Amino acid sequence: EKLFHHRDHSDLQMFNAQQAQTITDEYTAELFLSRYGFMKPVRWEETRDRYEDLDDNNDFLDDLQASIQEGTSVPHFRDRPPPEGENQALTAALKDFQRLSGLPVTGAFDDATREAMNKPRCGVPDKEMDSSRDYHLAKMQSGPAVTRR
Amino acid sequence: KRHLAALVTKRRRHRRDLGEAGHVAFSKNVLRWRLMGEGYSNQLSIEEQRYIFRLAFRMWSEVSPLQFMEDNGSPLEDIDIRLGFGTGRHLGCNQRFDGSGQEFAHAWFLGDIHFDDDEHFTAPNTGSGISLLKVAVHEIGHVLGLPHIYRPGSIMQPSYLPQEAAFEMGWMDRKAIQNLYGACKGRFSTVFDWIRRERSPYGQVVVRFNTYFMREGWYWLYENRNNRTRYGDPVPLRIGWRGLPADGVDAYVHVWSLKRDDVYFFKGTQFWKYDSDNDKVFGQDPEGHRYPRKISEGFPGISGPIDTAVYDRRDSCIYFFKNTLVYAFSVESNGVAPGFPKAIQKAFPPVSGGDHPGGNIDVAYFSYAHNAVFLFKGRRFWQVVSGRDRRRRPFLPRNGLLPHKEVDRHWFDICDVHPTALTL
Repeated sequence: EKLFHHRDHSDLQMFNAQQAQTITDEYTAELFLSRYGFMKPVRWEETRDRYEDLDDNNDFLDDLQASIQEGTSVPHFRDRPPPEGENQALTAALKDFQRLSGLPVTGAFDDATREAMNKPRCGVPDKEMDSSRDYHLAKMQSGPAVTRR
Repeated sequence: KRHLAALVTKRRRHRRDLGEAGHVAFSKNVLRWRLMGEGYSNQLSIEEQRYIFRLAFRMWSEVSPLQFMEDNGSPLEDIDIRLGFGTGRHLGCNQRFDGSGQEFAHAWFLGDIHFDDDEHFTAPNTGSGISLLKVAVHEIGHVLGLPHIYRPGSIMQPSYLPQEAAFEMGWMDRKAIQNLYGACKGRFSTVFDWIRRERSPYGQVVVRFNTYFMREGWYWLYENRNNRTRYGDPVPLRIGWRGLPADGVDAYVHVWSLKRDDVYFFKGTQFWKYDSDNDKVFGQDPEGHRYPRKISEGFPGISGPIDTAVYDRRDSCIYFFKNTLVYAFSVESNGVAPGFPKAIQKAFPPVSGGDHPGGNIDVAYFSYAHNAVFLFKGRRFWQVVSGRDRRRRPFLPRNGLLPHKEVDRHWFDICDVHPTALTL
């Protein structure tokens, strides 16, 4: 029998709940920052590979994959910006987050930043980005593949 | 489900409008909400969930002109804000929940709020877990149009902080929502400072006052030192003022002198005497008078209904305001003072030009906090020139009315709630 302390076993329920992925490294930090509007979304080639490790039944990403195959342009590996550009974007986003969170603004993924990112929080983005996360059905339907049909 | 959501999206877009500051906001003041039947939490009873949401909506009502009513009967398309719990892929939403930890809820721009049921939500004042009340208040803020606010103490901070013992809406959050929807405005039936005696811990008798605003059958206690009403107000009149008419009063008068200490409430053609020591109206006072009594019997020469009244200690007169006239009733001689009634504009002349309420005054209020008399009409008030004002500026007329100001810029956040939310 699993150990419990609450009369209604509510402390057990927490152990049965699916656990959110913790932010442990720069990649998951980048996902966090893009999710909440601090930087543009991580590119989907990498995201697709990464998400396959996390969740095989993600309908949402399946839809995105479908939209990509139907003509959404995805930068080729050769077109990637130099790593320094990516690091600059991540550093700037980290600084932004640290500033808003009242943390020392280091631009580095330090312990304080990791702890802040792993705190319970609201799912509404902190910042609005132009094309970030707007995967509404209407947009999916507006691609050239639909016109061809 | 996504297709249906898209259809609903297009329809709901029409309900939004530009708010006071040019931001998108709801264009109506009464909003309907519902906890979706398919979205109940597994952690709290349904009644607990609904109670917490009623309280969360009421907290926003107490600081804004918005009112919220729970609606479990109307067609779904008439519901402005829908709430529900879910885990992972949930409720037709395209933003998946992440399990226990991190994201605990989100709100959609068009009025839906989703809570991650993998989180350990708890009722208010429960030691552990995430306070559902605090999260609900935060997410409702988003639905109403507020973004995250990165200031300590704001309910709109993105990260969850364990609930403090006294979780209430601070000044910053109040002003943020009022920036979208405006401040709370409206007429009052009466405003007064109620004096009462208490014993200090050392046995001394001390005299204290509290400020009350009344509107029809409700009242608010106003905390002058905090520039807001008491948390949880308004309260039905019948709860705080036993024996008074449930639909409100016209005037309050406190006759306070060396010989007398009597509190009266007036409504229509009648008046009641209030027993401040026992906090209820007299059925029969020590002099043998039964209440309610006719105004004309207790105050010869005065007939109800009146608009308002106030006692002036300087000349021991009660000033009764009725239409465009004012009657000075001398409590010493128990009759109308010579020279009265007078036109209000003559007894209380304007200091500048035509800036004057005219007649039909809503409230005449002596404030101990400001040591001044105010006349309210509609959303405005005029301060009566005092003796101290005339000593500094002798050209001011006696009992003159200084230029008007707006009530909501002087006494803040006196907001109605929906009648269904008066008692949760």
